[in-house]
Amino acid sequence: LENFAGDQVLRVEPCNEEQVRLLKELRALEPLQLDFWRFPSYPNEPADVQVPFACLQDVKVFLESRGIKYCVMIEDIQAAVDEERREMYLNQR
Amino acid sequence: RERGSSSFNYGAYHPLETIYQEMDNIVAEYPKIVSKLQIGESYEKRPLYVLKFSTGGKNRPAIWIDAGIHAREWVTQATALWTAKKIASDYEYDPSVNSLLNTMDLFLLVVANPDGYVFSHTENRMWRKTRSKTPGSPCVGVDPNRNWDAGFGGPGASSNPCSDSYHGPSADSEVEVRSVVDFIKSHGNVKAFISIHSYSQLLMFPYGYTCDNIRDRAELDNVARTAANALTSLYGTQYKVGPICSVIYQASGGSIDWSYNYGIKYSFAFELRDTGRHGFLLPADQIIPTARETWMGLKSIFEHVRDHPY
Repeated sequence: LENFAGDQVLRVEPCNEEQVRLLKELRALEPLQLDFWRFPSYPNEPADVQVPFACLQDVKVFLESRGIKYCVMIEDIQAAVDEERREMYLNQR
Repeated sequence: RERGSSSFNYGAYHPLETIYQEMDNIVAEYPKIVSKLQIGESYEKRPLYVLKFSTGGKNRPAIWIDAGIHAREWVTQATALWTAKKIASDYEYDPSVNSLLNTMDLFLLVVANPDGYVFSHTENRMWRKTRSKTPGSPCVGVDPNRNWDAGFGGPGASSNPCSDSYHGPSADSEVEVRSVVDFIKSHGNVKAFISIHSYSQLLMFPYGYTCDNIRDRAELDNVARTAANALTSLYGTQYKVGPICSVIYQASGGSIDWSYNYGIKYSFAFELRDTGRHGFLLPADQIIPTARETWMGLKSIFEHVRDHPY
């Protein structure tokens, strides 16, 4: 079972074409293992990206150093998975 | 144990076996209008079941709906199952459903990517792709909504097998996609193609692989806006409407681009309720509200398709 402890989902808001391009470059960086839930597309359209805990710092530094606005949308995915599993267990009972 | 569709809990997430069992229950309970077809097998040999809603006739014009091609979007499969029960139980009571099924057949693929769905239950909750193996790569799976023969391999799809939007080695390489394509082609009279996803509340029409406008843009935009308004009327859920390319992003190899190019004018994709705050883990208490509001939108599209034969 994959564990998502500490993984976060960031909502990233590129404000111009250059920032969209940078996000697309970020997406192509395979070692980061980013999972874009909503792909970068146009300026002012948010992109949502799941970032593994191990890469959080790298990704945040990348965004902040280039002035790309973001917020943490989901603090800890594993907590959400655990909650969902608890609900399903209760439901089955 | 859940023994029949009257006691089944539609407001909960279920594993594949339970969903398939419930599909059988619906067929058993409404045998006059619902039957089950197998249109193929997934990569891992799971059956691909379609519920057929029909009041008879031969090769009537039809509406196709598929749900859950992206495995992790669980509210999609749950909504499709609720919808199946809704159509079956409303027949003879809802004039709109009567009129639809007296004119057209409806095919509903409740779990379009069963391997991925099982994997998302047992191994990785965030799994989106199929489970096919790619020769020469350690990574598994293809994004089945980048695998259709519509601008295949173009912008908005990845050639990297490890990517979550990997388009696959060739168009229709995924048996889950090919089975739907074969079914639609062999049927020959499908007039609407609706694909249901869930993330960020959108109702879209072609194209995704190009930002060019389709010939029927004005009509489809109008149909989609009417449907989105009907959907919003229930709980106020706001939807964005438009072509895939401008509403979200350019994405090639998508199902509704293929269906439109194949000649199915009324091709739409829903992205159901999910603000992103829960990701794909939409709390179970939102399943039925999501399904209920989606039904309003679907019915609006059905009525337009029924009243505008082509």
